Amino acid sequence: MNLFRLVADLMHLVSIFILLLKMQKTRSVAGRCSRISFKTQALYATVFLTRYTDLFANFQSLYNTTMKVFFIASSLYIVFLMKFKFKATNDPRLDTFKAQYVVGGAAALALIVNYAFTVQEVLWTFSIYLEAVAILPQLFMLTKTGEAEVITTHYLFALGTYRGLYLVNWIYRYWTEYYVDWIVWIAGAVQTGLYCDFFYIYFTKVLKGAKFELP
Amino acid sequence: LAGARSKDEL
Repeated sequence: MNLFRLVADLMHLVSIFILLLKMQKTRSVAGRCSRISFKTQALYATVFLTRYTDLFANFQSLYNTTMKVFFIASSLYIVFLMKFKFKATNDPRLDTFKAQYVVGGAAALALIVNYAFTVQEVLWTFSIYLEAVAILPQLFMLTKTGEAEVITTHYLFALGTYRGLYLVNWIYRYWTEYYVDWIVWIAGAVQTGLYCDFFYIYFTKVLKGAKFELP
Repeated sequence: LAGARSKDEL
C-alpha cells in the first residue's frame, strides 16, 4: 500500500458518499429530476461483483476486505434506491446510452486479452475493462442535459480523481518494485482519459463558482 | 498476456 493508492481509495469512498448525499437531498427536494445515470450505477455494481469474487477466498487485509464489502454493498444499495425508492426522480429517456455495447465489448476483450483463462481471472479482467467505460452513460447524460448540479460535478471529480491517483500509484509501484500490469494500466488510462474534458470544465468553471454548463 | 494482476489492489 502507498499513499497514492490510499488517497485514491478514499476519493472513491468520497464519491460514493457524495452520491448518497445527493440522493438523500434529491429525495428531500423531490421533483428535481435526478441527473444520475442508473445505467452507470448498475455497471459499477457489476464491476464490483465480478471483481471481488475472491472476497472470501483471498484475504489480504482487514482494510482490503472491508473496502470490498463496502463497495459491493454501497453499489447495490444505490441501484436499489434508484430502481425502487426514488423511481419517480429517474427519467429513462435521458439515460439512453447503449450500455449493452460496453458490457459486450468488455466481455469480448476479457476473453481475448487476459492473464489467465480461468473463470475468476476472466471475470476480474472483465471488471477492469468495464470499469474503464462504466462512466460513459453518465457523461453521455450530461452532454444531453447540457448541465449538472454542482454536487454531481463534485461526485464526478472524486470519481475521476480516484482512478487518476491509481495511475500515479502504478507509476510509483513500477519505479519502486518494477510492478507491471498492462491490463489495469491501459484500462486506467482510458478511464481517466474519459474525464479529461470534464476536468477541464470543472476546473475552469465550477471551481470559479460558475454553473457547470457544456459549451 | 504475460504478467499477473496485483491481488492486493481493489
